[in-house]
Amino acid sequence: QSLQLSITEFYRSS
Amino acid sequence: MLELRLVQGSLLKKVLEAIKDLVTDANFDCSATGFSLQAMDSSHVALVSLLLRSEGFEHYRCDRNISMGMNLNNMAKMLKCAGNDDIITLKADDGSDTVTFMFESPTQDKISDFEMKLMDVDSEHLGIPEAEYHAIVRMPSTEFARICKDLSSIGDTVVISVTKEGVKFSTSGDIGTANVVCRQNTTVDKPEDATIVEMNEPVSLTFALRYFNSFTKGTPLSNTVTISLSSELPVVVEYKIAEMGHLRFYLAPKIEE
Repeated sequence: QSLQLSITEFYRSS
Repeated sequence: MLELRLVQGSLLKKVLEAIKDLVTDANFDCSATGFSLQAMDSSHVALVSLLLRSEGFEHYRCDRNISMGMNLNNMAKMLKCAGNDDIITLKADDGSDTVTFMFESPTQDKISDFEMKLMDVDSEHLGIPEAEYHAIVRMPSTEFARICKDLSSIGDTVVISVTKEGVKFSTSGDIGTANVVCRQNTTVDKPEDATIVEMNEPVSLTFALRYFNSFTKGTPLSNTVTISLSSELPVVVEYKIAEMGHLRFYLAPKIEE
């Protein structure tokens, strides 16, 4: 089973 | 006051066709640098980043930084009314809740204007730092689109692996498995037909194919596509927009639980 990561886990709010 | 005149209006039509299925509503930001957009898809798995530099416009007037919220489907509907050879001008007055798209035929014998209502779009702007990627693959954009389409008929996810042998796209599903290997190939007649694999470190990542298929709607923007991969970062799929900027798609990977 694979887990889809979210883009917000990599880049922070600017 | 905002007034942007784009002689090659088809570029804006192509941009909208490329992003309207991934993102519903977005803010277009206009500054001295250019006309840009950053938006995530509704599930926050993918991110779109567009830049059309001010120098690429024949006329570019942006008195102050402005952010215009638009429904991309509605914007695409309006831009579909422009001919492929039309010059497109975007106009907005300060404080106005509308934007006007003006289309001029190349011979100036037909001039249309379409006014669209702006909307408030709540969006989170992410800072994307410059990064060193483990591998960068440049290949013909039609080839990449073909691979994504072919693999999605077999499976739901794609494993992209870059080694010194080249780049491998793999999938598996109920009916079987598929592997497509593209080797570096620079001995082509036209530079845009080349496949170039720059690898600092081998890398292998898993992604949902349906997003890649959505990204390949950017294919009409550029003959080539650049795929940048690092093991700790989202993949970047970039279509350069000639003389003007780029359309980049970022996609977070899938990991084994």
